[in-house]
Amino acid sequence: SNNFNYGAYHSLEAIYQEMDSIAGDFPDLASRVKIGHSFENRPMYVLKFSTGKGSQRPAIWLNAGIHSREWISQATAMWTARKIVSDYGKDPAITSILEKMDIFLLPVANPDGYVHTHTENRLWRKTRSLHPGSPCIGVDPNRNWNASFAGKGASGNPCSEVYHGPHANSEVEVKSVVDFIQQHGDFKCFIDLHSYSQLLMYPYAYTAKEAPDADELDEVARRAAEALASLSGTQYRVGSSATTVYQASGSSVDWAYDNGIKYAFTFELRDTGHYGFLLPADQIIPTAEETWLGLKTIMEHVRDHLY
Amino acid sequence: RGKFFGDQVFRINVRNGDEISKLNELMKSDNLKLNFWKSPCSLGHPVDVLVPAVSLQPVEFFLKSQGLDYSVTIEDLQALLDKEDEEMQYNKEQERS
Repeated sequence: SNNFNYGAYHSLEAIYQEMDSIAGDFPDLASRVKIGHSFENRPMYVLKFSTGKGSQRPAIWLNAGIHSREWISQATAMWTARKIVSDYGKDPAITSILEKMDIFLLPVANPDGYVHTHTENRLWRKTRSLHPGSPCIGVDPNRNWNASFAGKGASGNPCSEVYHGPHANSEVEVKSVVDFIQQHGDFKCFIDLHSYSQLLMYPYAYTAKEAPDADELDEVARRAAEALASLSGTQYRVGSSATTVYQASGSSVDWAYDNGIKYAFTFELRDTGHYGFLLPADQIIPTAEETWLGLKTIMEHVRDHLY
Repeated sequence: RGKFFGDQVFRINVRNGDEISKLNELMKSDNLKLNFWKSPCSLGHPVDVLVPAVSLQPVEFFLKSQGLDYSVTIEDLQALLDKEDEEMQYNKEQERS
């Protein structure tokens, strides 16, 4: 309905405008909700997709862009937002999911970092918070959650790329999401989108110990990876985060799982290394299209296994 | 804006625990200003590291002297960034028109 190009990378401002456009184009289905603000006082917006007309329903949280340089993550989230509103009423799967549940999509979980990648340093990963006594800036927002905080796989050095921050939820961006999810109280699924490695993982990241629901999560993740591969053959590896990549404490998905959100997954989108964080824009739509198949498989499972 | 002229990304294939330890040593050397895109963690997982132009020689020397297997996955990081920037500018102009 407008000239937003989903096959291109965009500034934060353009993304926020497009979120507003989606909400304006589909007022009965989508709304843009401010859930907080960043360290540098930029708003944090989610798109809420709901057919519940104000009633509280169980919900799914889709989180993207927590590491700012992983641009395919934010771009995939925006394509996904448009896909949800376009397919509602046409695709029986997404229609039935939204008849039962709400979906909340956060395309830019780290707005300051994202702006920094556009204006100063394309390869910035962390937030932009300041630390008294250190010349180094930012916290890794995926080490800042209250899940074995400051344990293995995170650093106490503010200059590290995996600095966990002074305390859990010290980053206002993380706290905004935590507060929103806790106030809502009925999230059943939390999915974090990252890049790059082509992995689909589930808790735990902070320990190699098996999660109580590991068998079910593994089965769902394998089906999701198969669905994803069915489009163009992109191969994903599946497993718990700690056993598939490395041990990392304070991650979003571990926090979600430990706080009762059983269906907690992390995607690492394309590619396998030739471009790293600089995935060319012509791969945005193919990546988003295949990811959608994986996301839909997970969301359908959640719909059919509400607890 | 940060520039990355002459910077390269290396992929290092880790074959055993000893090689992981060697790479952890490399990670600790602050003066090389390395940016590990994928850290040394476990076997079967390649390590990707952004090496600034000024550190290319010492890093290559280190990898070769330690017998570590590596390849260059991004030859010219700035060229890739310039291309990305051009595409974004082009896209903005298209939207305006």
